[in-house]
Amino acid sequence: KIFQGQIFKFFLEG
Amino acid sequence: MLEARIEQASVLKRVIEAIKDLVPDCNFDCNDTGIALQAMDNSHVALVAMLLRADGFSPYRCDRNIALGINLNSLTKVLRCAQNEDMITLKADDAPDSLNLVFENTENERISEYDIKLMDIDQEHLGIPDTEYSASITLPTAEFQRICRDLSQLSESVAIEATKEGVKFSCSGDIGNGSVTLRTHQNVDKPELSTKVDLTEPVNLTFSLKYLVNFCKASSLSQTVTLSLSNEVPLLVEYKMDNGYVRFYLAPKIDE
Repeated sequence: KIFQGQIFKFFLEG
Repeated sequence: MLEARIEQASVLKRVIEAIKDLVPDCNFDCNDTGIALQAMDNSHVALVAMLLRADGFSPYRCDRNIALGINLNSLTKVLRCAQNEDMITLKADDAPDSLNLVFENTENERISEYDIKLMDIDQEHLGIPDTEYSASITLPTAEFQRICRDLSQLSESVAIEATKEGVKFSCSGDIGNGSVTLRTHQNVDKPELSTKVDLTEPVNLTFSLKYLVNFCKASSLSQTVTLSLSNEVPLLVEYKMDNGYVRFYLAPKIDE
């Protein structure tokens, strides 16, 4: 199944 | 204090219209460079970043950082009282509990004045890294809107695949599947109708159509929109204005 990511995870980790 | 006058009410109306459904309450951060906003939607899947640069206002004065916590539905109600061609002056104190808006129509010498109560909004501010995207696609705003609207009839999500030749939007759902391909092309007479792909490597990512359809509410801001993609990072959808931008970031769907 495809799950939508949460945006803040990308930016905090990015 | 803040004092900022914008020549055309329609600019502010269109910006607020573009973002109000995604981020109903948000802080407008005012400083000497202009008025900025960054906010996540409630589900934390999308992020809106907006900038209205100081040089888009005349005059513009803001000597210290002021955060204006605004309910955008309230602001919309007040902006409806302005005509598109009115000049709008925004005024706020250094530690404001309200925002003052004056609408002026030079033709019929009509001046109207409103105050909106401000809110304390505790907003998490994210650092958005400068990203070199694998693909940047510039296409007509109306085309992007149509694709999102059409494909959302069939599916909840869309795969965006960028190659040298162009960009393919495809989806599949219960009733079947569909796709729209735009080949790279240049319209010499009307450059805003061109489709351009800047690519360092091919990308294929999947996104929620519900959000993309929502982003298209910014369509009146610009004739073209730029989609920037890299594998496993959020999509950037950017609407550029003469003196600023509205950017939407959307987390990709991930196989688990």
